[in-house]
Amino acid sequence: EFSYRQRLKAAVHYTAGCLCEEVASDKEVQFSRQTIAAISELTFRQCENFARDLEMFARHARRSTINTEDVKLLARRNHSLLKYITEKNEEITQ
Amino acid sequence: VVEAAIRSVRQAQAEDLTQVDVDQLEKVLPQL
Amino acid sequence: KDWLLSEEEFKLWNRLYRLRSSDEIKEITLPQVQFLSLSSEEDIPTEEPAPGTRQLSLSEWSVWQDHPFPTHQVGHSDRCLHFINIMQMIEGMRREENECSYELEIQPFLQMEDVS
Repeated sequence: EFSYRQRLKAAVHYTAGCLCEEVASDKEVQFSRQTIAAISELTFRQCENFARDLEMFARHARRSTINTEDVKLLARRNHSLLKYITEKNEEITQ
Repeated sequence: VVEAAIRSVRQAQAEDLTQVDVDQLEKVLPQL
Repeated sequence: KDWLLSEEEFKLWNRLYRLRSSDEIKEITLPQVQFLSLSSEEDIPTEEPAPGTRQLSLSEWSVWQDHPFPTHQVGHSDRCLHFINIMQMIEGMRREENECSYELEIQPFLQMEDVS
């Protein structure tokens, strides 16, 4: 279980690094490795929080599968994020 | 990730820096 | 003993803490937080607070926010512990130069098929 979790973390770290590099080249700055590490860890832990919430939402609706409605519920507190997620979902559905 | 990156960059730019370090991320962490 | 201020407590509050129209600070606000990474909002300039408005700082006391303080009947939230954890991580990495300990620890686990 530890090894699997570390694999996921490593994948998130790699992806975070790529995304930061994109932002860096766009804004003509550089990110230190430590900053990328912190952003990666921040993201990984936030994903854990999301996963716990999504599980609870699905369970509350007596489902064993998390679906897009649960994801929209997760974004409910921020209007612009909710709008973005809803539009993306419609795009994907179409 | 992108939100954290953009906010950290803005902070670095406000401090006239071209390298984004953990100090900059720390300042934007509460809002994140 | 109950939720109302006693006469003495009221006098203290009135003298030391009550905001009045003659005060320099008319209003206290929290900074507006909006997503910068959702494309249509990236170019919104940060608004300076109007004169007479004191915008509270979310980062002014960050030196104190690197560990959980004692609680009474309700523990700290996941969000709070998450924040503290990242603050501690940042503190730990602050003095690192070039080599990143987190990267060294996690990289051996990277498998490219996990990356979408």
